[in-house]
Amino acid sequence: SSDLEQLCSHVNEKIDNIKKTLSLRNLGQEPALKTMLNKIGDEIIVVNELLNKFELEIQFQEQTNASLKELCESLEEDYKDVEHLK
Amino acid sequence: TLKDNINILLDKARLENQESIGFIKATKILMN
Amino acid sequence: MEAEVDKLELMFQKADSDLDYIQYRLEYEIKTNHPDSPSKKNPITLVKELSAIKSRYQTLYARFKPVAVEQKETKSRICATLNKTMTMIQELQKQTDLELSPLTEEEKTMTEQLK
Repeated sequence: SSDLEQLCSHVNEKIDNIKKTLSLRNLGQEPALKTMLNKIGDEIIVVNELLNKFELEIQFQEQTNASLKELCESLEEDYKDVEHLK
Repeated sequence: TLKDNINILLDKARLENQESIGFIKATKILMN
Repeated sequence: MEAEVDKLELMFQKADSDLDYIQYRLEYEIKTNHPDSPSKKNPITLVKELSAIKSRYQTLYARFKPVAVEQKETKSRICATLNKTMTMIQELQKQTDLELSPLTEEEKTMTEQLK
């Protein structure tokens, strides 16, 4: 029955996509919707820029993590030395 | 909403990165 | 029974390919009516780009979360080790009457900052 469910959701998903595409088809007629569409297009460019910046910040954070780990290890070495001294 | 979420996360990541730079600097001074 | 199942399977396959064809024809018609131009993209392209940025956001967010957690853990490990090292050094100083120069202002500030 799970296969059948999977099959049904697969078909339903395609039907949803067709409905969505059908609603897009009538977009051309109404200028207001056309403007909205162009605005969405502009927003997509802005959001992609933000995602690029976010990705850079994550890369930087991953590098910082590596430096923090190195620092932690060398600090733990120091601690062992001091403990040995003691 | 997506755009606002990304802006919030971007600010959070930037802030954490700046804090970490200060943290590493302070730790190195104290280690010396 | 077997024949019934085969027939049902064929029906599903036909429905599936019919749906694909409808989707293809609709997208073709929209792209024809709204040709892409440098400043304006057709609705199909925009819908596809919208779902692309949503999944890119999910991917980046999934990557960001563990990095932030790991950073906090490493920082608290560093603070703990630094504190116990400095405590032990102070004990050593007392034991050996070795008077080292007191912390400079900058070092005091840093200690406070790390605390």
